[in-house]
Amino acid sequence: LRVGWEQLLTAIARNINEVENQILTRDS
Amino acid sequence: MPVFHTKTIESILEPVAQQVSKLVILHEEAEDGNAMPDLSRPIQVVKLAVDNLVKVGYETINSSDDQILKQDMPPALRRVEESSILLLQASDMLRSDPYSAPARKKLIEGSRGILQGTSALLLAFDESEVRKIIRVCKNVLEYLAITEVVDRMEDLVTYVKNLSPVLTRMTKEVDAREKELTHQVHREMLVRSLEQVKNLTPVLISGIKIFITAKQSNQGIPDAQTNRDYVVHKMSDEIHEIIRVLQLTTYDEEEWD
Repeated sequence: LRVGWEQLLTAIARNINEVENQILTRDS
Repeated sequence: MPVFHTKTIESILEPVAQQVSKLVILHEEAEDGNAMPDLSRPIQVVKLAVDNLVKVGYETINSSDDQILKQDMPPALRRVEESSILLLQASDMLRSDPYSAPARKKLIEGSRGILQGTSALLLAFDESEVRKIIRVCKNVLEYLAITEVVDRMEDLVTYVKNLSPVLTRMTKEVDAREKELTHQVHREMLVRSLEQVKNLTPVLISGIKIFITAKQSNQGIPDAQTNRDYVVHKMSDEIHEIIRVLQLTTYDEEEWD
């Protein structure tokens, strides 16, 4: 379970960064 | 199983959506009371990412002139922010009690909330992109609507000079959008309508020419006019169809390929 939660939180952080990149790309 | 209507949204959200689903199952199976690890470090990383996203989000809201986007973004950003607070609370609770059931619940709610918030943000942005493409389509419709005033060769030259770049832009943007869609039926509808518009463009120019010649020779004007108007209507109908399909995001599962 440990690996599961850490992996998920890492994926969530990456997901947030990707959404941010999308916003910056489309905004420019 | 969520279905995302563009490849970009799908590529960003699907891996996380799958992991959240898996974790919900794992969480339910872990109700027998295994100790949870210290998640404060990865949760801090999420918190930092959320803070950046919220900052960028509000900067975008302030600089955008799209009123609908300005309206849709804040609730999505709040959802993400509130969810990251749930994760922080869970992290604190788990540090003092690694068996805390409410903390696990907050972890699940926080993870789901971030997924829903980021999904809403991406959708809001996507809809804003679609509105931009629709504006270009409407620009073409505006040119088609003034076709009837073109009754001299000089006017036709100006008309073609003005229409061509708008038409090219529309074709380019609709074509790119079509490639982004995951829904096969919608893609085919866009390709078909765009192809029609492309094929009808030379027919329209030729129709206008014939009308101008007819007017100059004062022969066959009604037929030339009817023919020209028919092509204008046909092209306009196809562009209205493109606009309609661009706005479709819900899926009829029976149509899904």
